[in-house]
Amino acid sequence: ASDGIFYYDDVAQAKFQQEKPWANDPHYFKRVKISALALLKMVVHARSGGTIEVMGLMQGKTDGDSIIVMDAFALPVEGTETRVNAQADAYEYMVEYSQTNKLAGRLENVVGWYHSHPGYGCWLSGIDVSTQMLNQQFQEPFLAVVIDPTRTVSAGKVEIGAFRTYPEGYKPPDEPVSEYQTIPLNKIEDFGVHCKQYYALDITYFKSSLDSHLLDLLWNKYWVNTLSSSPLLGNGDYVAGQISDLAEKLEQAENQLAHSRIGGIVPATLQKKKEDEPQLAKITRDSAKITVEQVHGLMSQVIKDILFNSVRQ
Amino acid sequence: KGMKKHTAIDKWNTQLKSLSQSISNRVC
Amino acid sequence: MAPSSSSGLTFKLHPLVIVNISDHYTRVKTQLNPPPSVAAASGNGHGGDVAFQQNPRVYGCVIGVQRGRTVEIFNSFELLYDPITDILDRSFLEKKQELYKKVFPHFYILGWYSTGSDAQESDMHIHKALMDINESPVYVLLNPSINHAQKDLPVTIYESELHVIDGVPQLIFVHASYTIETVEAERISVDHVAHLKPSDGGSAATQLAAHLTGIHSAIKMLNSRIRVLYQYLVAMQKGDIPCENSLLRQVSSLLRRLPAIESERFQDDFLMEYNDKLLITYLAMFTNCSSTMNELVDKFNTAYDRHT
Repeated sequence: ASDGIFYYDDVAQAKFQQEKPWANDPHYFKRVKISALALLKMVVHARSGGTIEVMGLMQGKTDGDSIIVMDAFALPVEGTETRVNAQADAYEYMVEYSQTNKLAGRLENVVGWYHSHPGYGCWLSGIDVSTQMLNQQFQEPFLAVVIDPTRTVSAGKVEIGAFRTYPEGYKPPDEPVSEYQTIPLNKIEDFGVHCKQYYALDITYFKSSLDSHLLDLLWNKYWVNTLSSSPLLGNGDYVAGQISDLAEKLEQAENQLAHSRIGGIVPATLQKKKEDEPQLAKITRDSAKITVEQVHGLMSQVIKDILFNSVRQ
Repeated sequence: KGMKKHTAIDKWNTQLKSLSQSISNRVC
Repeated sequence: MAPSSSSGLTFKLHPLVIVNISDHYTRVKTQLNPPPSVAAASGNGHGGDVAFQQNPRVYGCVIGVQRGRTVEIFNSFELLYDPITDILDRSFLEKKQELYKKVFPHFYILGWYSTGSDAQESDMHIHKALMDINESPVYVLLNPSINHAQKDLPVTIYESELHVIDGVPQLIFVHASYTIETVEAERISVDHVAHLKPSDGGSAATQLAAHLTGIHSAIKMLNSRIRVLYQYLVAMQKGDIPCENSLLRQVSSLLRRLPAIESERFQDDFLMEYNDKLLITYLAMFTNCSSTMNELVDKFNTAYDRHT
């Protein structure tokens, strides 16, 4: 029964395409279900790009207010933050790949695009918002997924976000509630200007019965990699960058303190949104995040040192 | 090795020192 | 079929390949066997060939890199099987290869994959047909039947070797051993889907618990394997099982490798990292204290209506 999600009903999908329920409700799609395969492919591709933004497309279908991502494929496009609609460079590739996929039995259509934000979090920049708005104009239903491969490795969990933009000029009735994330100083303006133009969808994952069985058995092999890996190695530049950014934010906060009567505090009665949180409090949260990740890494190193280096003949 | 990280930590330390000075100036 | 390969090649298989093949199989199987609700709506029955529909065979190519004697299989893509010629559709393969080369220029076709319980005689046709692309292709076979009693991955890698059988030289499939290799991001996402962790932050306590649980599980696996070895050696010592000198040599060699690292340079690096993390923690604590102090000062100034 759990494998039923893998069945592609083209009649039902065509019917949904005709009805277009999203046309009257900019907030129609609320959930995203990503397959184990799609997640794996996207994260591996994003990490392979290193510090360069890479992108790809996602194939899938819809089910009510959910977009189901069955598969993903990489596009030969880099530097997605340098121009709007970077995927235009790969239209020919997209068409060819989709055609070959259909021949091989992958019947799902393209339902979105993914790209990476190496080290600066999962959100949509101005260019991303423009690209996604264009996509939503001509290719609905369409989803934007952002993956941060650097933070994924640093934090030890997948950093991913799924978004859809509102139409131009639309003002949502409620402020979207989003989870706090650290944004580097040089990206804060880009983030702040456009953050109200899109909303985040809830992400869940699914896998087939065979996937579950294989992943359980895989643990019998890759536990060695879990034990031997260390998030401290390989991410040194990122950590240095984070600390440097933190220092710059502190400098900015200090300048604000020096020039304001109240040191950034908004009385609780007037505090309507989380954005009114004092800048210093945000910086404290950022520093706590960096510290927690570093301490986690250190813990595993110390445990391994005790385990493998304290043995004596 | 680790120069970048130590430079960043040093910067953090310097800013903290300056910040604590600013805060204590506001007490008086 | 000879028991094992003698080529001396080391095979490394990435989990993405396994999940890819699994997904391919599941998708084809589900399309051939629609869920009951869809089948009832469309009036389709399962018809005659149930056995075939239960376990359809799927085919594809595996790609990766070969560095010296190490063959690392990173990814795979699906192919079409031509039942007339009994081999994989060549033009489709070349088209796919061209597309994948644009995105993964460093990957080469290393072989092919299929599903089933064992390699068939007819698989050799497909294998030979790929030899003009890769001189010694590999054959990755995934057994899709779910057996919860099995502990080993149902994935077999075959190589082909030329053996003289009854005076006739012929290619046969031989088992090749492999290890599972992951890059860090791949391991994290496999862990993520295997345990279906939420991708949101969670509290610091949740993150710590998740991190320590991972390490705990890995150490538990190590412990269980050491216990099995220990019990085996005790039984050998007692005489319950015959003495196996090669195993004893391996165990002795393993023990002599401990402590794993004991150099001064490692100690210096390790302590440097340790102290750096302590310093970061210290500075984070100061930052937190400064923030709290600032709030206190503001409240104080507001309460006593003081101006800066």
